[in-house]
Amino acid sequence: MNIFRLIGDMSHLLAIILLLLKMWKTRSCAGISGKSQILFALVFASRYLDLFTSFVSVYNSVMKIFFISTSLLTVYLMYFKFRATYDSNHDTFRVEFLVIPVGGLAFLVNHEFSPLEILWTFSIYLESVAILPQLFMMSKTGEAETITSHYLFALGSYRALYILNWVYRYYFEGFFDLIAVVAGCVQTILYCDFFYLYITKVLKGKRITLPA
Amino acid sequence: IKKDKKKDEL
Repeated sequence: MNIFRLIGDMSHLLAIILLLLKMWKTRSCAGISGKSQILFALVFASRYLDLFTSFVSVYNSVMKIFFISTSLLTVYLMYFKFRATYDSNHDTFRVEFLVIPVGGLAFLVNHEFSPLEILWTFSIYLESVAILPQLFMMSKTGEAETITSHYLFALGSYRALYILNWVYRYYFEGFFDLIAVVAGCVQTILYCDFFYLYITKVLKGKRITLPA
Repeated sequence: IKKDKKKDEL
């Protein structure tokens, strides 16, 4: 564990809590892509199956259980409890165009051709693009609430911090996982346009609005 | 490429 990973994990945790608090306080999931949230639940469910096969640390297990359960809770809140507020008309990204190619790629490019390893690879690839339905939805509506912007900034920062963690681990531990690094870079690049808007608008007290 | 069987990252 190094400082970049710890802050990265905390940022990821903060993002999930921010999203749940926003939904709970406003009794609404307006502006949130249910498709992205389903993809994140799929990411955690396919990645953390090793909860049953290997033990790393209490921290590791607790975080995994937290991520799986909160992602399921988020999907439940969006599609059941607060379904009336879900903006499905604007959540029209075709997720099969992500899941199918990513599934194929996980079969072809992986560290080891075994079920758990392929599922882990699938989850790494899927996570890198899982935010696309959310970004697509924002570009369709042309706006984002400030709390949604904070959520996305924390979520995007998490993988960017992991890149620094991988640089650190490469130099000091000789650890290097090409699949995670490439996917993590792709994931972070997808957020760059949003990061720019966040820094130039949200941090100056303005909402994110996009030109039509 | 070195990789851990046991994945310690989240």
